[in-house]
Amino acid sequence: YEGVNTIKEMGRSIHEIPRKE
Amino acid sequence: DSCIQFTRHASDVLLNLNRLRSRDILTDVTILVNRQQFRAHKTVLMACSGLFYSIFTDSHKCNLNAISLDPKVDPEGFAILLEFMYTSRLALKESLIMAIMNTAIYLQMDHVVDTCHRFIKSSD
Repeated sequence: YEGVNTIKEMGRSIHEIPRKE
Repeated sequence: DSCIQFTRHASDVLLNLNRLRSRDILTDVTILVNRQQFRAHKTVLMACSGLFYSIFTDSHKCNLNAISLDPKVDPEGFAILLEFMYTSRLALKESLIMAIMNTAIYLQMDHVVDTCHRFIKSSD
């Protein structure tokens, strides 16, 4: 992503699949 | 223009894949190592191992749902490498380091082999 202003997001990006339903 | 990079995305995805493995969701192959069986996802195995990449890109073998490994492979060594594939953490127990390295050689996981070599040399 040359030349694009990149903002770093440190938090979780997706849902967490539970260990069991 | 801007771009937001989620720095922990790769580890979040890997953690979810490992949760799917532990719940046997969408696993599509059983790896037989001597008398032990390990369920896994072909895509993760072939992403991490040159041997599994060769097996599952072979049109005659890619639809197999069970693969027996060479009897010389140590099940404990394989279990540790499978856990590494799904977590990025390699458990190096002193008593198993050679089994792990030999299994990594067999699975064609060259970077793990190199790291094991360096670990053995540094601990000598």
